[in-house]
Amino acid sequence: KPRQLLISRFFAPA
Amino acid sequence: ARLPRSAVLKKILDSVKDLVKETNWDCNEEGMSMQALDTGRIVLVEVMLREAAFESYACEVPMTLGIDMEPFGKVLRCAGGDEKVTIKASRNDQDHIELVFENEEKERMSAFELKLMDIDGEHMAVPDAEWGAEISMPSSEFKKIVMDLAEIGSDLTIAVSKLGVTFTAQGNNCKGSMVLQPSTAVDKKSEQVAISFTEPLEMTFAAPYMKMITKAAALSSTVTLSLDEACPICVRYEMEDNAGHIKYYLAPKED
Repeated sequence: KPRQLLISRFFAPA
Repeated sequence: ARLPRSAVLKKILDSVKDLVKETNWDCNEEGMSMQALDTGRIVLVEVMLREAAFESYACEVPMTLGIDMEPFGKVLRCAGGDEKVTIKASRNDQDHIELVFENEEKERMSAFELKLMDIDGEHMAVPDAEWGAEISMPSSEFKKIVMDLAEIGSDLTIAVSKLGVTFTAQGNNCKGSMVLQPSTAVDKKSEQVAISFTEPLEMTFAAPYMKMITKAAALSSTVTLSLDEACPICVRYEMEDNAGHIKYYLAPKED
């Protein structure tokens, strides 16, 4: 079952 | 800020309410915008309502309005779709905003106050990626594909190749896939399917989240999907007349 990734893995806080 | 019809604001709220419970609306001379993560931190939603969306718009000082989407939705539901909406925020009294709904003949006017919240919203920096693939298509068609395949399985795979764009769902006891070719036959822009890609790619996303995203189809007749390997997909709905947009960045699932 593919694992769901989180947004924080791709976008950093501004 | 005065909108000629409340319908746009109602649709925007409907497009984000399943994902975002409370958010800061940043108001400046450019317009009103919001950026928020869903509670699962899997989708980043960005809404931009430009000055062009408003019948009149004035913002003397930039303000941030902390809004709880639930009561905001309740107040907005009191407005008729054709009623004019005026939103007022006072710099001296920043604990609430006023909303006034008027219908054309002005025989009816309703006024509401919405308490503002103190939300420490962290803004995320979205890098301007050059995308490996971009698909633009009718938003209603994308919505139907997503809604149908979400019934088949909880994982939605989107593959772009010279075959076109293939949407696939896999469940325990059934699997389905739909292939769309770039359409050259239809002349109406809003009916066309356009696909551009630099190299073939295939990514998997959570169908239930993509379903919530497709609710924004009410805002724009076309949707643009931008994909890049190992990157959240950007699902963008541009409102006409440069009124603004709503963008969803949905994080992928790892193979």
